[in-house]
Amino acid sequence: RAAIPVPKGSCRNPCHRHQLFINFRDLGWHKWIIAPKGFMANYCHGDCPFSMTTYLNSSNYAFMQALMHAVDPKVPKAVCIPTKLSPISMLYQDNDETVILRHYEDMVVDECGC
Amino acid sequence: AWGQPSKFQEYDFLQFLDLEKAPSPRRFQPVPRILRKIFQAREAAAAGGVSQDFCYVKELGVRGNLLRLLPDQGFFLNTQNPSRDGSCLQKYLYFNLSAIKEKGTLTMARLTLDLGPRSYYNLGPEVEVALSVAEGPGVWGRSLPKPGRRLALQSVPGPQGPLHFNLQDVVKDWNGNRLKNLGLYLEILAKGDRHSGVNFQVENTCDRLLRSLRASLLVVTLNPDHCPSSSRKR
Repeated sequence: RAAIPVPKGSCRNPCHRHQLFINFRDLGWHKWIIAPKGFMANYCHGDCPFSMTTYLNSSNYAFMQALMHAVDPKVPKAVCIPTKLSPISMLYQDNDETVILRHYEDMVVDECGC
Repeated sequence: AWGQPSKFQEYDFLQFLDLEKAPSPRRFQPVPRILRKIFQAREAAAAGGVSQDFCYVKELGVRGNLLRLLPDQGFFLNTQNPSRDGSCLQKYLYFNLSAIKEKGTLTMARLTLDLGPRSYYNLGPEVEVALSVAEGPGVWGRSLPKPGRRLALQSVPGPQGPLHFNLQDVVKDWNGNRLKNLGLYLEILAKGDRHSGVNFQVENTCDRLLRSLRASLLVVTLNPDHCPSSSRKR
């Protein structure tokens, strides 16, 4: 489905993945997180209009919601969300001077969809 | 302008990391080699797009998603010259397990005793390492800890390199009842020529051990919420 080209002009801002680098220094967490310094978390943003649901890695549910929104605007639009996430490892230190390596699920957005 | 996350939001996320508040360590500890190796291997695999099971620690051969390297908070009991029987040092080892309170299964507890750097020039006499559960009030009382139940007795050709001891059962026992964690009693003997008394080589070995001995406890736990068993996986 990803190989199917999105029709041009049908949506100005289709749902897709955007780059977002989370720098732990910006959060003040560099004081206790040893590594990584940050990571590419990414995020999903964009529209999921009915005309595009076939192209945008959409769930059947998103298709139905977009269809209902087209019929009845009170029904919210389908939303652009992560459809595939991956974990990261973090090395940090607690107040007891213990060094900890921990793996956290669902930290990086790999794919987006409607 | 960049805003700071509200304390409330930060607290929520730190809870997700199993932290009550953001740690504020006075200084960074050196990252242990084993943790650095695992971290780097995972980063390299992620960069290469290789799918990984984050609930299995390939390098240690155990399941787990959280690895802690606890520093030894004990102290030397005897730093005098070696006795006639070659007894080099007695050390009380203590590991604060209070941080290990999250829901999880202990899958590994490995004590590492680093006897010093490996070197061809430092080959000393054979050393005997005796590890026991400590008895007595230990750090909490006035009297000094004594050796209790023997856990391991190992002879090594010289005081160099790391020695590993599986302490999973002991740590499980301590976790079941925190009052049981009275620490460990370590004794190291250097086996010199007993007929000529304490010789120079033994003294030299003991001095080196006193300076370079490091102990740490690697604890691996598996949180079933984050690591469902394979049968529960989709």
